[in-house]
Amino acid sequence: MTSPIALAIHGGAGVLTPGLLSESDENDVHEALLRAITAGHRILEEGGSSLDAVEACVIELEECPWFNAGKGAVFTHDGDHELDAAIMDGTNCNVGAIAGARYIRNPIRGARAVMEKSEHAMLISQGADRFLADQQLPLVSNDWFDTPLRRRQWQEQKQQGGPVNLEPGHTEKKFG
Amino acid sequence: TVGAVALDRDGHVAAATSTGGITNKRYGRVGDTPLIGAGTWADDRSAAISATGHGEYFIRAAVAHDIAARCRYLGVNLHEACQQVVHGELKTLGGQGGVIAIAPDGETQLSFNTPGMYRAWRDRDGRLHTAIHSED
Repeated sequence: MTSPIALAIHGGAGVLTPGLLSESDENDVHEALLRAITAGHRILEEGGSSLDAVEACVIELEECPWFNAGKGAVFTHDGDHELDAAIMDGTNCNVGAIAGARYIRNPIRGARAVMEKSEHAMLISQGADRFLADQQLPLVSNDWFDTPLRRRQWQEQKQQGGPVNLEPGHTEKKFG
Repeated sequence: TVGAVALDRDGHVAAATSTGGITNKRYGRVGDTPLIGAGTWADDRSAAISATGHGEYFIRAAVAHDIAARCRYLGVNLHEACQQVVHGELKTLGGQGGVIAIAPDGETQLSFNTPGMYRAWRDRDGRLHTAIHSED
């Protein structure tokens, strides 16, 4: 007997009140979300694994500049990008995660490589970059992740002065 | 932060999460990293969860694992577990954000305590849906 299939994705949360985005932009976001979930749904419908499905969905989201991951990731204080990702297989509780990676085009692929090709659960920063450079995965220069929107948000944040206030009620309009 | 959770025909769940963190972050801050147990979790005995939001609060509340543990040890359903954690534990600490979660029986939850969350899901009839605002 086969199990039912199920799938869900997210692309960030926050003060996403009606009117914040133009109708055209909202339509773009809906299309991007549909594209991403369709990528994973196709895999599940064809009998593929949940692990492959979640990776496929996240890759689509990482490739879309609307979302804060991969292309379109936010800027750090230093004006570059640090990418984080994690993946977990419910079959055996295997995990893989990276933090502060700078050159892996699709960070979720990097997390899966840590899970499947290292004896570790999590690698960070330069160590993660060194490991990922050996994994035959697509790499990019760090400024490949830049987008005009994220640069504008970063400059606005810097002009406000000081670090981001992380206390409740003082976060950005949209985060995550 | 983006993420996905899934259940396949063999009854296995999985979760994946990816993020760029928070704008203007400093000092090698990894507070928004989807740490296993905080932002990402998957276990065939309970649920798969991926989270988005104010990461350092998700770490303090161990949100993803807490949801799964409530299902596994207390026997509550996924909806109840998500409600208790996202609208209870997390919110009590001051954390904002949400989760997507799937149980091994196919129950799918999208739970958030913010006015919106970019999200999409497959319903029990196989239809795909997308939404942004809480009222969508």
